[in-house]
Amino acid sequence: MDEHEILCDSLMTWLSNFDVPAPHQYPHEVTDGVAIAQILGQIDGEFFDTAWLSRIKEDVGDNFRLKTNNLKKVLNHMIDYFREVTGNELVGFQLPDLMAISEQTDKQQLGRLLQLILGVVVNCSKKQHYIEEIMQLDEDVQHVVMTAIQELMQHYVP
Amino acid sequence: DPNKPAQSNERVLANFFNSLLNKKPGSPA
Repeated sequence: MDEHEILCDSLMTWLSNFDVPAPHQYPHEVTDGVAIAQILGQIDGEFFDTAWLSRIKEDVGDNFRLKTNNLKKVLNHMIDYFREVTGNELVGFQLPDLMAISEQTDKQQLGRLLQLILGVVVNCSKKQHYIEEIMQLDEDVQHVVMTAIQELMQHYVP
Repeated sequence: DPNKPAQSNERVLANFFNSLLNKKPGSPA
């Protein structure tokens, strides 16, 4: 397994602990963006609010266009979060190829999308809760999470 | 210091995550 798959699998292990209605145990289950949006709503419900969540289409099945549209809304709003809440632009961070995620469940690209959720978690008002949860995970997973956060933060430009 | 024992992985992880808890939102790593 290469490092990108390890990143994706480790972040899926972390995400699987969130309690949201949409399935989110396996990579293919999150490629429609629904579970990710619900998780973001749980992490910071003020920013990822119900009005925003209502724009995420559920039950999109295998419709790649609708899945990609959902993923675009998720990615764009996370980028908004960095800008508006943390006061940072993400410069030089290779944004995920959303079509590769929606069409092929590309784990390299999915890992980069999930990596951005970490950036939200470590800046949200409930970060203590979420970081303490991360610290309960296996050391191998924690190590991947740490490296992913460090890499992301290298791209923060105020 | 070459005589200093290497930090255990557990310690490195704890230090990192504790530093995040003490970090101001939005500040660099």
